[in-house]
This record gives sequence, structure tokens and C-alpha cells, in this order.
Amino acid sequence: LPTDFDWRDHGAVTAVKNQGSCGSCWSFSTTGALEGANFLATGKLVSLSEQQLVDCDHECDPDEPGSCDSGCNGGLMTSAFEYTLKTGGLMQEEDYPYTGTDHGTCKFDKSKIVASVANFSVVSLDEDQIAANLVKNGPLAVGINAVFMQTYIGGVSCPYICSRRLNHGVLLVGYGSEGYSPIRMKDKPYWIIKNSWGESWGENGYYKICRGRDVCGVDSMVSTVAAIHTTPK
Amino acid sequence: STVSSNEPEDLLIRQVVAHDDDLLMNAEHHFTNFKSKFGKSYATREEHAYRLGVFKANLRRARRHQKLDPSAVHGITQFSDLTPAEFRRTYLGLKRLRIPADAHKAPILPTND
Repeated sequence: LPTDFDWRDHGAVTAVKNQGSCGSCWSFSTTGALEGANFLATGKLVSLSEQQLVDCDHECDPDEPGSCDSGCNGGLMTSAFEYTLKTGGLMQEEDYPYTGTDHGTCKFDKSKIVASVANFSVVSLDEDQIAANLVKNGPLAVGINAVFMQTYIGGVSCPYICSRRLNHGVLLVGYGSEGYSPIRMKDKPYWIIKNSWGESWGENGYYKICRGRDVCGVDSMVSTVAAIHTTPK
Repeated sequence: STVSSNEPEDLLIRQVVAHDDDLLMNAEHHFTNFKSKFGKSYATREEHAYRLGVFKANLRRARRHQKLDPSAVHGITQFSDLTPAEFRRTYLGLKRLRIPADAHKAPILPTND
């Protein structure tokens, strides 16, 4: 594994998006992972539609019947991959733009699919396996506890205490080997996370969180997706 | 104060800093800047007063976060006028996951070389 890696340097990550006042983080995490997988499959970076997921995806967790993807009220990336697999794929952002609300009806047009899921998997919780899957398969959809993100401005977040209870869906796009950690008197490795709260939040929309410990549960719900090459009809 | 860590050998020297109460001392000034920077406005005087109170609570929270998370920078963000519950309700949306036993697990990859 390389000591440092960042999919932004390889053109697999779209610009930071903004979910607005809507609990649709799960849809942005899902599209981010499929945008990266589609880039690896086709060589083209295409921004995908979160609104399609918000409006049309009501997939339920098979083991928890009450836990279904439900627009601004939340969802799960693995359920969204399942929906995308079943429905055939996702349209691009400009054909089905994001509105930040879930009051609309589903306007999915199958003829405008630009990215399709070949398969998806959950990744082992071992940090090296997470890094290996990131490098091999593209950006990963991950869950995180976002309690420290409300006040985060920059730097490498490495809280002494942080719940592992996951409440936010984000995209793991890379890792670094040397984050500044003055109180620990040494450089610490970190993950690079793409968030969906706009570029004015965090480090131009990104969050850095330290590796090596169970920090905010970032390594406890990781999924990877593979895309197949799709040509719009 | 005490500092706990999983890596006590790292704590040969404890960083000692003065309490920086500038944010809290000048909370109303910072609230004015916050409203301007993030384009916030409130419909009534009561709402304004309430949001100022929430903002001050979040300044104290940011200071706590700074102590708990010293390698990051914590402070005023676009969410500084929201209570933690409002923040969770409005901007977070990950449902609880119970990974099924038959979930497709990614194959173990080699990590040497």
C-alpha cells in the first residue's frame, strides 16, 4: 500500500456538494462511491443524481423492516446500492438535479441511466483492508459519528472520546501518513473524508480524522461498490 | 485537568495553554459576524435572542471540543446557531445498520507491496 493516497489526485472525485437542510447524507455517500467506481470502469467522471435516490429509493434493510431509505429522513448506503442494482442505475446530476427536499415525485427515466452497479460488498473492519479496498476499488461509502463535525474547522480530528454510534454518511477518498498532532508529539496517520455540507465547511468541504483507533466509528461501516460501463440509450 | 489517552507514552509533556475566552467574552460581536458570513436572519426578536443563546452554548461546546480534540481546530461554523438535536435532525441521516449474515463481504486483499 502506498503511504499516502488521495483519489482526488486521480480524478475520481467530483466537486464537494451541499445537501442543504435535509438528512440525505446517505445519498451523497452512495453517489460519491458510485461516481468513483464508474470512473474506474469508464475513465469518465460523471456527477450522479442524489435526488433520484431521495425521491425514488425506498429500499428497506431486509433485517430491519422499519429501516427504509426515506429521503430527508435518512437512509443507508448499502440499501441505496441495492436499489441502484435493482433499478438499473443512476441518472446524472444535470438530468435529475438536487433540490434538497423530498416532497417531489420520482422522475426517474431509465433511458438516462449513466452509471450502474455491478456489485457491492461490505469491507472488513481491519484498517489495512479498508485502505487496500480504497486503493483498489475507489472511494468508499462509510458511516461516522458526526458529533465533532458540528464545530470542526480544520486539522486532523483525533478526539480522546467519541461515540462509535454512526449517524452520518460520508465518503472515504484517501489517507495520509503524517497529520499534525502537537499534543502527541508526533505525526499521526489520518483518513481523508469528503462531506456533503458545501465547500465552506471544514477544509474546503473535507474532514480529516486520525487512523489507528476506533475514532468516531469511521472504520465500522464501510462498503465498496463496483460499476459497469453504461451508455445512455 | 486530566488527559486520558490510549497511548500514555505519548504524554511525556502536557501542553499548557492559557484559557482563551475571547470567543465567549465577545460572543455578541462574533454572532453578528456569524450572521453576516453565513447569511443568517431571524424572523422575530425572540428567535434572535434564542439563537444568540444557542450560539453562546455552541461557543462553549467548541471550546470543549478543542480540549478533547487538540489536533483539530474547532470554533464557529455554519451550524453554530443550531442545538445538537437540531443539527442531528437537519443534517444527519444515517439509519442504523445491522449487516446481514449473508451480506457479500469484500475479499481480503494483499497489503504487502
